Amino acid sequence: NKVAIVIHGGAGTILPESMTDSLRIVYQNKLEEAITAGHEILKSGGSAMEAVQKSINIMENSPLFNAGKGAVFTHDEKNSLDASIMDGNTLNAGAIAGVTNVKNPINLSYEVMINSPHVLLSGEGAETFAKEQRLEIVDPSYFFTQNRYDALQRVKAKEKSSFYDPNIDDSKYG
Amino acid sequence: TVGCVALDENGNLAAGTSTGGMTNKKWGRIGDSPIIGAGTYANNKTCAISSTGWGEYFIRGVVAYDISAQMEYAGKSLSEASKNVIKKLADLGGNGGVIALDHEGNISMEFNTAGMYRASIDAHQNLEVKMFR
Repeated sequence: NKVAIVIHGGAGTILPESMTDSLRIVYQNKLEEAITAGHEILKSGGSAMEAVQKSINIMENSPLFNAGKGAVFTHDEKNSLDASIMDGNTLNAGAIAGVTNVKNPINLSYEVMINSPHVLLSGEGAETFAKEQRLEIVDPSYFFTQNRYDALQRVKAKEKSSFYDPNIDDSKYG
Repeated sequence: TVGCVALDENGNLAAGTSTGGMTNKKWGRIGDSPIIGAGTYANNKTCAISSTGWGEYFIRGVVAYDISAQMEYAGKSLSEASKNVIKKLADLGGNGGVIALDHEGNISMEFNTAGMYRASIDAHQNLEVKMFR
């Protein structure tokens, strides 16, 4: 009857100049909030699927991470969101890609898994499916954050693409 | 990118990953996060995985499934399989990391970058929050 949970909030080369002591505490607190929420579900007998969604929702709703609110910008200055989820018991899975108006993409991937015969939905079709499943739809401007927008302008000026969260990456350009 | 893997009291594993992708991406580029087997995978016989990093390399390496396959078919431990896969990722020229949890509650958090935001609560309820190596 063991329960356990692990989360991540992205990887890269964390810039010392952008990681002040106070910012580090902000990240640590949000990570602790996210994992504790998932762990509470597990402790109270909830499922691993529920715990995964709850912990990810907290990080999606935070501008600190490159997911949901706080997502990086595309070349066209939009936020395009991807997510997936998998159930280890049934090997069932759901995924979505290129979504611009679903507040919590991980919840949409779950709906794809349980309420469709498909595994991966993309773009407008995925957004239509989200509405049909009565998930929370937001104006795309909800995802705007100034630091991500500024990061896009910096990357555009270099005519490069960044593969990581610009706050924690200083070198990985393709 | 954010991700989570969990083991519940019924012995069921689950994995999830959510991302905004990469800054300045064009042409409808999709990374590994929504690709089952590349960025996300879960199997009660083995483990649950969520990945973060340079998506193209995680797709080419079928990274998440590879960890599970090494455990299922080669009898590797979670730690061994995760280390093997991150080394393979580096050999291919990619970088990033994975969080992994097996069906016994063992945890692995491997990455080949300078840092990865991460946190875990193990089967003994020990909380760990880390950012750097």
